[in-house]
Amino acid sequence: MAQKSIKVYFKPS
Amino acid sequence: MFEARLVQGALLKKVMEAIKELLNEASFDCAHSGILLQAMDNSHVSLVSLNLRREGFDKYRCDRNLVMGMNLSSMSKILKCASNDDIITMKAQDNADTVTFVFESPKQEKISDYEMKLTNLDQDHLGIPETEYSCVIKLPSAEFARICRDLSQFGESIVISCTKEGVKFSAAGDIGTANIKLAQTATVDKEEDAVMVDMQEPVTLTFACKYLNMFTKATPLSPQVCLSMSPDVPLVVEYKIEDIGHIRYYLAPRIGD
Repeated sequence: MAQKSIKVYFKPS
Repeated sequence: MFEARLVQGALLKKVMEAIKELLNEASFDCAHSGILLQAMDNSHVSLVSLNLRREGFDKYRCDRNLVMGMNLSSMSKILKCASNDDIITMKAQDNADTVTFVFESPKQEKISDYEMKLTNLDQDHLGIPETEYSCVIKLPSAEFARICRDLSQFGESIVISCTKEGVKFSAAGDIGTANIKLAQTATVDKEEDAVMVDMQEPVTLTFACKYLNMFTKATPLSPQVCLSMSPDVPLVVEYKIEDIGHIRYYLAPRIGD
């Protein structure tokens, strides 16, 4: 199963 | 000058246990309002967000904002030198390249100080939007730790499925399948024993056991844990830290086959 980076959901601020 | 004195020093020791497996290093952002830490694990699948409010400290001074990059393995070694009933003070000068930890025994007969070098960390700071989650589940933290541990024997993933009837944790693998269903509790003597489900719409998501198990290292911080889920967004696993703040873990769901 794949897993995206948390950065896909929360963008750098 | 930064100085934060915590009478319940054991809380800081527990916080360290709750993050050190997931993170090698992290920046402590110290400001007038308190201490914040946000960091991703090495593989960038999860995010830790720690908030310690100034009101939770019996003495707190932060003249100007300070970012202290700490190697958590080193910090952990130092905090292991503190007894559970010690009062812990963290302090640093403005623009300093070291932080000092002072441990006072309750009767003040033993006072130790440890100075640690700070490191410059170039870490991304992520914006976490305020979100209304479809399902918010509160359950005893020890129960959640037990479920994660038990289901990890069956596979690498845990499926969390929340409906109005309750919450179901499932795992499947070579040896077979496992399902643990928790119903919302009707009445409990102690609030911390309750299972509460607040559901707007049913949600089923799959998560890596490895990370869930690392999050449960925060269990000693709080008798309850709160899981928040919405379709296709990271799970939030939150432990309150008494009157001082909280630690939140965000974990990206697993997708596809």
